[in-house]
Amino acid sequence: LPAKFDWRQKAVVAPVQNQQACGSCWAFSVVGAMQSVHAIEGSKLEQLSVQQVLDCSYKNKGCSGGSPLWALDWLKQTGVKLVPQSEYPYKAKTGICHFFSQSHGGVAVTNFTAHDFSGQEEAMMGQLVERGPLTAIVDAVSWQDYLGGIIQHHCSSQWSNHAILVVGYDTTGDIPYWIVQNSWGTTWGNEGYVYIKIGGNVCGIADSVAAVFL
Amino acid sequence: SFRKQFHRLYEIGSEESDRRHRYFQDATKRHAYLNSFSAAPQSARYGINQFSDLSQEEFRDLYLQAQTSRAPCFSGPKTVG
Repeated sequence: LPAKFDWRQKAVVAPVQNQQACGSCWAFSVVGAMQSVHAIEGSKLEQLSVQQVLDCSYKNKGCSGGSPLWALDWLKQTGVKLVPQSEYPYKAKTGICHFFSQSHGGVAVTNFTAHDFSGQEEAMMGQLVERGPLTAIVDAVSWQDYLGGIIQHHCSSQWSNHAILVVGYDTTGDIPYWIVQNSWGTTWGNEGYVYIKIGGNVCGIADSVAAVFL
Repeated sequence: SFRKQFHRLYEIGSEESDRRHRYFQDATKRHAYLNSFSAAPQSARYGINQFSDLSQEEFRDLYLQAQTSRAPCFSGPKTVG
């Protein structure tokens, strides 16, 4: 594995979004991974509709919360194609699901893997490099006050409550860390990103990690 | 300056303003505690941001809504060394 790896440098990570006052992190996490894998496979980087997932993924609860794995399972089972964000814009409110014909263009999930990498974060690094950005869930209680730097304390594992997108890692410094894209806008953290120490499953980042296949 | 920076519209002296001020004071106490663990240059820093006038309950109810789904342990090849 390379000592550091960052999918942003390959221009396959879309800009940081802001979920606003809506518990839609689970949808941003899944759509972020799909956008990146689509670009890694050679397509133009394009923002896909988070609102479509929010409105239509019946296993989840829209702005009242949801699970990235349930959303991925729904995408795989139904074969629903996500349309561009421009065609189904984000409203930060759960709405009525808009359907599109099968002939309408879009991006579909063919499969996904989900694993618990606790104690095996090096293997998780391998998955990131091999598969693309990963969806994960974390304990983000202390993130209410986060300004920047590498989180090493105040974060439990197995009490996950927030979904994020892991886009890279860096092991070249004194403290190896994950590079994580959040969905709370660019004014939060390191221009919308948070760094989490690698090793010790800090914030539970390795508890439930998914990679998507399109 | 917090109200100006984060475009808060509640009026000084209103009930909401008093409540937000209380949450803000609670946040500054949390920051002192959180920052006390490590002062190394790369360590995380905690302080005033756009969430500082929310109670912890409000923050949880608005932003921490992901449901946990258990995933099987990774059993692929080890990458030791």
